[in-house]
Amino acid sequence: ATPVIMNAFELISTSQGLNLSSLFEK
Amino acid sequence: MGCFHSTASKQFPGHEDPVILASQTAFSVSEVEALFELYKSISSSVIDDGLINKEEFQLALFKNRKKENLFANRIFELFDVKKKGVIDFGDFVKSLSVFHPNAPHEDKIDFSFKLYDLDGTGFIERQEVKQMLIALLCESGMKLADETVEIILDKTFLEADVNQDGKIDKSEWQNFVRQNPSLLKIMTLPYLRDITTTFPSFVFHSEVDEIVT
Repeated sequence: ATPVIMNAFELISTSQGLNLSSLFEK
Repeated sequence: MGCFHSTASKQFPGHEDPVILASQTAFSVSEVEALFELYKSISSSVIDDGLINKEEFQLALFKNRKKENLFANRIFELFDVKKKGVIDFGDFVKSLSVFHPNAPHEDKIDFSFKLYDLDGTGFIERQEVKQMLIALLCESGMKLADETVEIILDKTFLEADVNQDGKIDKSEWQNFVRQNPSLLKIMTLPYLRDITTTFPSFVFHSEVDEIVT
């Protein structure tokens, strides 16, 4: 099977530092 | 109109009237007041000075004040609208407003472009994307050979950098996210729709005469 190469921004957007929802966790 | 501004502004430098903030953002007055409850808790977590410094921001994001993170730093820089090294309440509300489900799509595209344009040149350069990819790999403990990173960058720039000048400009970014809408998922926080139920105590601290929804 041909490996699927994700684009860089899809990968980067998985960073925890970009997940602002944790600001709302008490 | 009550005395919200006069009281809160003494303790919270840069505090702006919630009615005005609501008129400038995607939030209602009640939502701005609920955000103030969140803001108070974040801004007093390390130094109780009514402002959010980088350490407090990281603590709120990661529950760990020592965790340095390229992306959290970049978000902090963008939230620090007045470039004072701290986030005041007005900065906080206006920046978070971009993440509201009802915020204009164009604002989300603009913010995401600035986020990835690390050095603020007006272009997302290959070197910046490589730096972010390497930071992500470090953060997640993944190991990828440099050749693999270059393959990912080749593919990304082949798709996004339409004029092939080695950097992504604003209009190329707009086209790219139109073709890859999932890239804007991080720009919407569904939590913001429920902020008044998450922080109901705003009702007891409200200093506006009537809660406008």
